[in-house]
Amino acid sequence: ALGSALSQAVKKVMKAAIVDEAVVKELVRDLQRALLQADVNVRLVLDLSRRIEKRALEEEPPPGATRRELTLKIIYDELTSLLGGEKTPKVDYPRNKMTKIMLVGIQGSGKTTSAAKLAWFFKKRGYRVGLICADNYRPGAYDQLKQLAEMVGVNFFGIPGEVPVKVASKGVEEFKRRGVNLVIIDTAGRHKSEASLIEEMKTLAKTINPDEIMMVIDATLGQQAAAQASAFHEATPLGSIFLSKLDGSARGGGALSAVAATGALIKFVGTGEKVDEVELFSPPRFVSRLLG
Amino acid sequence: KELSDKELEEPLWNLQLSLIESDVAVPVAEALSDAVKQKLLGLKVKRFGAKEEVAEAVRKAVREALLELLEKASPINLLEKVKAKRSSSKDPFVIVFVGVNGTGKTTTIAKIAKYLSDNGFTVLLACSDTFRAGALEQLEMHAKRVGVKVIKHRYGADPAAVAYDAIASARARGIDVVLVDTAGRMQTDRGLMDELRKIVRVSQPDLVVFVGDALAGNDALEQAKKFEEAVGIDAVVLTKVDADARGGAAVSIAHAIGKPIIFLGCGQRYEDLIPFTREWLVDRIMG
Ligand SMILES: Nc1nc2c(ncn2[C@@H]2O[C@H](COP(=O)(O)OP(=O)(O)OP(=O)(O)O)[C@@H](O)[C@H]2O)c(=O)[nH]1
Ligand SMILES: Nc1nc2c(ncn2[C@@H]2O[C@H](COP(=O)(O)OP(=O)(O)OP(=O)(O)O)[C@@H](O)[C@H]2O)c(=O)[nH]1
Ligand SMILES: [Mg+2]
Ligand SMILES: [Mg+2]
Repeated sequence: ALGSALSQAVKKVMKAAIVDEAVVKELVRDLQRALLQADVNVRLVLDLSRRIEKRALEEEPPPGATRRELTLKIIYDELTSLLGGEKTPKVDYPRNKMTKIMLVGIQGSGKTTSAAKLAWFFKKRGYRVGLICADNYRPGAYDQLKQLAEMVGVNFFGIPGEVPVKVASKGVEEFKRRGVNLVIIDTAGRHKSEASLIEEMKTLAKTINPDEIMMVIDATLGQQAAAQASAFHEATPLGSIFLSKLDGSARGGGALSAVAATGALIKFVGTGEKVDEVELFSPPRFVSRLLG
Repeated sequence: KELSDKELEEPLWNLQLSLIESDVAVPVAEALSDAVKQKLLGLKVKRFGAKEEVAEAVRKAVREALLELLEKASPINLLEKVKAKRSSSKDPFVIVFVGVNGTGKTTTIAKIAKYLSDNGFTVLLACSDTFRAGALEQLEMHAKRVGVKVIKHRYGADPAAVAYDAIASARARGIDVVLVDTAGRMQTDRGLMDELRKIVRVSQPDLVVFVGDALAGNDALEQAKKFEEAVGIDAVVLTKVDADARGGAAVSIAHAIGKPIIFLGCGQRYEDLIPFTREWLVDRIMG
């Protein structure tokens, strides 16, 4: 009788293991499709799902939890840890000296609008803010940032037609005189294949020596995100990411790929076209949106 | 022996991943994979070296499936269309440009204005983006550089009124083409899509051109679908192809709405506008 009880027990455990494995594999397949639809980098999706599947099959569900619940927890943990943890980013720059944030990114990603949003955000927190237009390339760039600066009610500096390094240096000097403690420098759009523009960005960063270089990434950015972010990071090390246009239908997987590729964490998200449509990044909210 | 489902599983999965890596939207990659599967099921292959033979058969079938997809859209020759209208009507040829924020609509309008005037047509621009900071100044600067006039009202004005005003002005002055610039908008914003419907209704355009970003991933599918549903798209321009984008967005858009891609934007200068060819896209996607 013990012999048959044993073989019954073994059969039951084996069956449970087979069911467990099927549950995990199905969840991981669903995860892959969700992340790919969210524009997460294909290589990253494969690496992540491989790691999650391994952990989900090897780890023991805590008492009372199912294999399925364990797998879901592992998915949440792996994604949040990629994003630098669950906490909201800290953005309490010093008030007794000047902090310079330089915005970079691909054409049309939302740099100029995001510059104004950051100005609004930090003005509300009591900083003396200044915006500098260091884009002498795009027609109307000066007017665009000037109009936004007036809307927000912050200091603005620009010299139409002047080269970026000169405008930025003069702007920083002028803002020092005015006691500005938070300077946001808007730059022209560029991508990794535009060698002279990448070179200009390097020169600008070298001359101005910003405290933080923030890359603005469009939530619709697809599989090129990791390569572009890496190229930007290699030219001018990225301190953080501003994820724009999250009010659309895009889930922002490109930004996740950029974080994984560069180590720069997402600090802000853009949730609309108006200057007050900006929020601090929330990893748990982003993860749940990513998973659809 | 004949190819079975089981043998095609891995090659088809790899196919889907490589299409997705080229920015083809996931549902479109799956549809293409199914099309390839239909072509290949039952295909006879030698027993030895079957893996390479299957991979080659898959490659050939994908190329066919992509070309078939792209052939569904009948091509548009812009110059011929404008010429035909000019010789048959007193009204200007009206093109309204639409798309989500930052895709390159305004820059594309400037490029097309230059293209049309280089080909002997007179062009008038309409600044129906009365919302975004710097929009009026941006289009004005482009107009000056290209040597065309622009009709603009003030920030906050009714975009449809600007278009109407420009079309009336073009008709009165015998101008051949009116290019209407609209504000970028999320296809998920009902109020803004209603506004766009009104602009298109008032303009009664000869062409509605959707301007899409080649760097967009899965969202390109959503954008094309929703804009097509809302106002109807006649042609597409895909921008920023110089940013190393593999071009899968073009496949997603073709799959979603079956309308022709008339130009590619390959840079920020006026001359960075190239005609679209199916072979170019298929070669690029196939790597
Ligand atoms: N809906 C929405 N639109 C946004 C957001 N951020 C920026 N935009 C819009 O995106 C478009 C491009 O924004 P810009 O600020 O001009 O982008 P940019 O990166 O400065 O562009 P370049 O300087 O040409 O490279 C504009 O229409 C903005 O209003 C956002 O969070 N949500
Ligand atoms: N590299 C590259 N940049 C482009 C291309 N087309 C447009 N751009 C750039 O993309 C940015 C945005 O272009 P806009 O023409 O302002 O885009 P838009 O769609 O009118 O933007 P909104 O009106 O704000 O929605 C500008 O910096 C352009 O120079 C292209 O084909 N290649
Ligand atoms: Mg800008
Ligand atoms: Mg525009």
